[in-house]
Amino acid sequence: MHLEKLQIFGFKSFAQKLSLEFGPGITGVVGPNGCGKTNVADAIRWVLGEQSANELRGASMSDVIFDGTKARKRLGRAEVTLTIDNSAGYLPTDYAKILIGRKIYRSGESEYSINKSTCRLRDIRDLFLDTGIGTRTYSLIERKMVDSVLSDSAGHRRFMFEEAA
Amino acid sequence: MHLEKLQIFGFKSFAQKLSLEFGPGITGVVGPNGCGKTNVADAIRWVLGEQSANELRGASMSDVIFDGTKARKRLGRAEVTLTIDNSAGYLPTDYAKILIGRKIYRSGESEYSINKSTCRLRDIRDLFLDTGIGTRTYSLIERKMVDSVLSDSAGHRRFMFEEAA
Amino acid sequence: AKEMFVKTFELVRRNFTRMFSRLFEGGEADLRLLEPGNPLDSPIEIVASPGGKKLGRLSLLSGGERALTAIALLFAIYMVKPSPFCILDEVDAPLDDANVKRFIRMLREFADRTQFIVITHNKVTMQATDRLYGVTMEESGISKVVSVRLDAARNEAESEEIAYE
Amino acid sequence: AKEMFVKTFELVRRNFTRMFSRLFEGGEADLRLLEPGNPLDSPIEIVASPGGKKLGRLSLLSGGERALTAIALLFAIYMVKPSPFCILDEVDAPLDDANVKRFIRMLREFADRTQFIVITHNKVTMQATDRLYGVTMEESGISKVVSVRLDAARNEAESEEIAYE
Ligand SMILES: Nc1ncnc2c1ncn2[C@@H]1O[C@H](COP(=O)(O)OP(=O)(O)OP(=O)(O)O)[C@@H](O)[C@H]1O
Ligand SMILES: Nc1ncnc2c1ncn2[C@@H]1O[C@H](COP(=O)(O)OP(=O)(O)OP(=O)(O)O)[C@@H](O)[C@H]1O
Ligand SMILES: [Mg+2]
Ligand SMILES: [Mg+2]
Repeated sequence: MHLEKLQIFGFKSFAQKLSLEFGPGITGVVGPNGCGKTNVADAIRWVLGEQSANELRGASMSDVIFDGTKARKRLGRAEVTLTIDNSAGYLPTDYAKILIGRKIYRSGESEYSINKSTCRLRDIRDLFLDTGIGTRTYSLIERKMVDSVLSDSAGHRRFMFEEAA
Repeated sequence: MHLEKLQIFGFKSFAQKLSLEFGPGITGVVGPNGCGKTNVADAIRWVLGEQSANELRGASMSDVIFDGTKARKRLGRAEVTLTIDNSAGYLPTDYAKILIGRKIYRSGESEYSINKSTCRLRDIRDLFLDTGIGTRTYSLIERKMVDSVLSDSAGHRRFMFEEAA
Repeated sequence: AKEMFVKTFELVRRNFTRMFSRLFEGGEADLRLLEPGNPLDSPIEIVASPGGKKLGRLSLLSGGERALTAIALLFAIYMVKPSPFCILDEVDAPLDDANVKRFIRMLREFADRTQFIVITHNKVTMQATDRLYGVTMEESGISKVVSVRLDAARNEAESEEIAYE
Repeated sequence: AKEMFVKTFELVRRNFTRMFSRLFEGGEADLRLLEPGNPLDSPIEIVASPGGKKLGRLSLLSGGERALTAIALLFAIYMVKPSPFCILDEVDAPLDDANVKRFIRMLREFADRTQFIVITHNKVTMQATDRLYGVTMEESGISKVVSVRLDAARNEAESEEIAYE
């Protein structure tokens, strides 16, 4: 399967609607410090069902909603939609194209959807359960993972092996 | 005061005698991964009285002695000498030029010297006691210090304030 | 469960030694169960020797060598069950240019079965990508994405705004 | 001791807000004692807002913004009692080119009273140094040092071997 398109609106620093297409192979993401590169990675993790606000660097999940700047008012909700090409049948569903949607409001209230029909968060997580995506495996590699593999807190290192087994 | 010259022999990857002069202002040190740049910083810390083998990435202090390669035999001792210009009288001594020397043998036996006369490790450490050099203050700033200042283990952050007070 | 783990461990171990000698030309490394009789609880030790040096503890290696070793291990585990996409967030930061090239070459070998999204500040990495997105913040605090073309001749990036609906 | 600490804290705090707005053009930051009535034990909180964004928790900032904030704090503490020399080991790694330039400009302001030794992989940093030493390992596992001249015209480093007795 591969990621086709990512649509972001109101998520973290993306106060303006964004639609980003990923192709095959290696896509680079560049830009100055603080411009929003890791926020793009956060949006993908979030729409795939990330449950920990901490992992997204917030205190509560509604921290992902655009919080305003001196020049712009804060927004009332954050919304991310990921379009996935499943024509190889990698995911346990009959659809060849899958739209995963997630929305959160200031109240903390959330909405989830698969191919535009409402579902629960667990339905999204179950879709990816067998693939290793969306769990702490190798869909995201960041500097702190490199550190925890090296540090002699063999706890982390073992844990990664057990996940692969 | 400033550092004038650093002489290294048998310390970590410096199997050949090295003499390095530092000028005023900003001196850059560059080179590929693993070539020995941090080892130069380690040599300076070591000769100024570093007591923790861990801080120098070893298990015991004799780990700083060149350990040999497939092509070269290990050495029996490590030796570092640092020449300091003290003409502004910054250090509590009458000398305008100070040579700090430290040597360690495989047995773990060590020798220390100030201006070529033997002394104890504590004499070297006392020389720098009031300056903040050689303690965990701002003579060395590395990535892990940046991390510990940021992490909410406020213990480290407070500790740095207390040292400055 | 015990056989499952040992089987996975052996697989990762073989991948790791192979990955390591590709990333460190001529280097060798190994993974060891510290308590082979007790695989389900045993800590896992990494021993590594970048080319020409003796096999030794991870702690004596340089910052860049440790990072590259961790990357070799993370990818060794990834190879057991390759994820269809993988986001890499600035993992190339501690690597010198030659190691970045080897790292990219490894990504290229996996890029036929895994879609990589590489967040980076490194110019060598940027040149190896199939496409490049630049994230910008012209308006303070608001992220936008543009398509970037690296003009090798002028050594400059030209960008055109994309990604709006 | 209590007055000593509070006095130092206020001094560092003033240095920090000044350093931060110089490193983050237009940004503002502050240090707060979480328990003002109990200065000797109170944790110290950092609040920061890079230009235009709202003052907020450190955790929502990007990797590079956090690193630059930590550098501002470390130098704010350093300014209380500047050490005569300071070794910086790859602290510029997470910074983009614009932030590296601001970081170097700050070093330059302190370089008349402190001798800086900057270990780096960053080409922008290299160009700002007063002299450059290259550490090499032609013979595997054996470090040598050469004098490097950055030829801006040919964008190449020329080196001559130095530093042997
Ligand atoms: N809810 C939010 N509302 C508005 N802005 C936010 C929100 N959450 C995070 N941000 C902003 O997003 C920025 C961080 O972006 P991000 O982590 O993506 O940077 P980056 O491009 O990865 O930078 P670096 O190269 O330093 O890692 C921060 O400046 C932060 O203030
Ligand atoms: N006692 C020793 N004998 C021989 N070699 C040693 C010894 N101690 C350390 N080394 C070698 O020195 C190398 C590390 O050097 P150093 O940490 O200075 O690298 P570096 O230039 O800082 O690299 P990086 O850019 O990756 O941080 C390691 O490869 C290690 O094997
Ligand atoms: Mg980032
Ligand atoms: Mg180093």
